[in-house]
Amino acid sequence: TQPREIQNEHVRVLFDPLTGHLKEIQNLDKSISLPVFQSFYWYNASIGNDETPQASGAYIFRPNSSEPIPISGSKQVSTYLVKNRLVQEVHQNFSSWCSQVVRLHVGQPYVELEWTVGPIPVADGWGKEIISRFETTLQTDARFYTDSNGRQILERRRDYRPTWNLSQTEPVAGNYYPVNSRIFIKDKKFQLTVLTDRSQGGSSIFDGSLELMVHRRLLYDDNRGVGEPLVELGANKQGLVVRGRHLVLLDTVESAADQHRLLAQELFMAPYTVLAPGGGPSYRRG
Amino acid sequence: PGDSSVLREAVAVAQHHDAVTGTEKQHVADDYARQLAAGWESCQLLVANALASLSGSKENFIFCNALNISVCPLTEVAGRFTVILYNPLGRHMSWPIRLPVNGASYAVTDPQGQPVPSEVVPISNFTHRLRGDGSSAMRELLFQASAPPLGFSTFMVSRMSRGDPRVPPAQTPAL
Repeated sequence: TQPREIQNEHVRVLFDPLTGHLKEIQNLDKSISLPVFQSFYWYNASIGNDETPQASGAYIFRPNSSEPIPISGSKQVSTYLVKNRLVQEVHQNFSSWCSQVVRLHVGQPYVELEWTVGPIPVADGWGKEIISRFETTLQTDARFYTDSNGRQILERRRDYRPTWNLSQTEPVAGNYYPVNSRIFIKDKKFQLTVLTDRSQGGSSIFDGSLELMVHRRLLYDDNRGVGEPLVELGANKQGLVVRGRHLVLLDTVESAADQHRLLAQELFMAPYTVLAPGGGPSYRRG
Repeated sequence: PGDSSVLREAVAVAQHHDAVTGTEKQHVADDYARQLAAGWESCQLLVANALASLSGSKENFIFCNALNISVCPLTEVAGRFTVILYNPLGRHMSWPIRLPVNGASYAVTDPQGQPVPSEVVPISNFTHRLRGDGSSAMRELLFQASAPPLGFSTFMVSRMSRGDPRVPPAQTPAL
């Protein structure tokens, strides 16, 4: 039996009891419910094709298909639920190298997704670019929003550039944009915002969806100058394992910025912990 | 003596577009990482000096760089330790603290000596796999800590033994 929900005083997260995937987020303060399916996929890195010999590499993201492949091949995710007073978590295992903890701390008005990805297997000869994708019912009209190098939030439109007529030749890569701290989608009423803990690439490949690239491991050089494939190895000579967090906010369009601006500050300038053995030092109030 | 210039230089070097975007050669990536690690090590001394100066006592301050994968040799073995939380924001902050531990129950007190609600939760299997033999902790101590704007808070943590009147009734996590 898979877990059905976790909840604190602000948010409820529902899971599909059959597949274990996240399936709905509810903002209890505003009585908002939004179906949200979230899972991990990989794009198969291009090694070049008839149109152009361009391979995916350090500089260039170029999948060989617009359809990413689900990491949980059977479409079922094994899960484990931990419910306590201060935290409720669902641990999701997508594969031997991809997992996630969906977490609600007491008092927090957002959902925390802590993902762990890697080492990406490449023994099959395919470079892989891993994404976390959110699918919702929001009517987004080909629009999504990303921050731009830590500056203003910019509207992005799929297959469109505001200052020239675009002939789109790369339906996925041509719609990817830098995400430095946040990406969001919205309709006339509601907004789904995802805050990142590091710079990533992100997009909305179809209406109501939002995705972020969390890791990649490639086997070919893209011939743009670096001269080697992006196949970084860890200390144990395997591919790198990365762990990061996405914070997910669901709110009305009018009040979403009140939440994501403050939360992004907290993420960017997070408190730092120092430890000392024993009783440690005492501090005067001053 | 602590020195922040080592980290300043490392961060300055890492402003190069190859470092920002990850388009550098592997041996250059390794060197960026080496410089940043050396810079942070030097800054840790600086922070420890500042804390010692503020408290008026020289302590053995510990910086656990691998807390994101639940590795911290001090909290895994110590029966009593102090958590110092620095808040770089200009407003009051409340933040969840997770520390790897091996005990079953702990008492946490805030800077005023008041008890802080805490609990011990299991570490995920993913984290166990990730750490390899880098840590023995099976659980994490979790509590909500708060800190003033641009300031520190200190929290005392002590492991409780069975029969301790402060031990809360055991809670069985729903599995």
